[in-house]
Amino acid sequence: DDADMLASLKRVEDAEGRYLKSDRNLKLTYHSVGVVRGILTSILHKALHRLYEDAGWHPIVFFAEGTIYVGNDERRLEENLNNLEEYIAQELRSFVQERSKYGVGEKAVGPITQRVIRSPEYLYISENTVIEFWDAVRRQNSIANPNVDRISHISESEAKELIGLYNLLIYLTEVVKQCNKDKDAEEIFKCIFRREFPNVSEDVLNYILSSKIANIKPIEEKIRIAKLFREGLETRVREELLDDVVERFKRITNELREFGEKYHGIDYNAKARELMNDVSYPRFRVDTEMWDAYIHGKKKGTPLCVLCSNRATT
Amino acid sequence: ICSLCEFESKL
Repeated sequence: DDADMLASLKRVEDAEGRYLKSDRNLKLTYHSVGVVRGILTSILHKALHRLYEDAGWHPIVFFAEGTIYVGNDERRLEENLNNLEEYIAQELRSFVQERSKYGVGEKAVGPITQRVIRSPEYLYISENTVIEFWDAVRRQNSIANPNVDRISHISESEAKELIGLYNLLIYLTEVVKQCNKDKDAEEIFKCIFRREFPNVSEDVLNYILSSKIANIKPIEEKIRIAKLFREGLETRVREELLDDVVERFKRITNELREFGEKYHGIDYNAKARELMNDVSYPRFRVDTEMWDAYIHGKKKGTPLCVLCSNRATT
Repeated sequence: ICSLCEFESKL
C-alpha cells in the first residue's frame, strides 16, 4: 500500500500531511526549489538533502523540482531549517573548492591591456587556483612573446625578455594591491619578496608597493625597472628565467591568499541568501497574494508560466 | 543579468 501511495504522488506537494500506513509514526514531508538554473539548482538540492538527513528525515521519492522525505521528528527539522543559509553556503563553498581542481584559477586572468585580474574571486580560492592563475599568465603572449618596438641599444630578444618580466611585475603589483588593504599584508609581502629575491634592489619592491608599475608607463621606464629587476636575478635563458620568476610569484601569492580572499573572495552567505528565495517547504511561510491573473507590471499579452504554461496566479 | 545567473555562468 505504501509503495502504491508513493508511486502515485504526482508532485512533491502531494506528500503534505501524509504518513506511511505500515508505521503511522512515519510522516512524509518535502522540499522543492525553482528549477530555472542549472548547477546552482543541483547544489540547492544537495544542501537540502543534507539538512533534512541531519534532522533524521530520509529522502524517498525524487522529482526534478524537489524531494519527498520520510521521518518523524518535525521539531528537529524545523530547528534545522533555521540553518538553511549555512547549509547552502557550505554546499556552495565545497562545490567551488572541489571545482577549483579544474581550471578555475585560469578564469581570473585578464589581458595585460585591461583589468589584469579579471575575476579576483577565482584567484584566492586555493593553492591550486593560484598556481593555475600564474600558469595561465605565463602562457600569455604579453609574457612569453610580447610585441616590442625597436629600442635603441638593446636587441629585440633582450627587449622581449625585459618587457615579459615587466608584464609579470604588473600582474604581481595587482595581486599585492588587492591584498594590501591590510597593513599586515604589506609587511608579509615585503618579507617574502626579500626572501624570494634576495639580490633584487629594494627599489623594485617599492615600485610594486606604490603601484608605480602599470601598462601605461612609457617604454623607457618599463625597460629601466625591468633591468633593475633583471640585475637581481640569476642569469638564465629567457624561458627558464620567466619560469623561475613565476614559481616565486606563486609562492608569494599563496602567502597573501588569506588577505585576497577576505576582500575579493566569494561571499558564499550572500549567494546562499539569494538562493533561499528559490526554496520552499511546507512550513516555510511567505506572504502571497492570489490574483485572477498576474498582471502587476505587465504591459501586454497574457503572462504564462515558462515551466508549465499555465496562467500565473500567485 | 542577475547576480545568481552571472555566478552560474562562471561556474
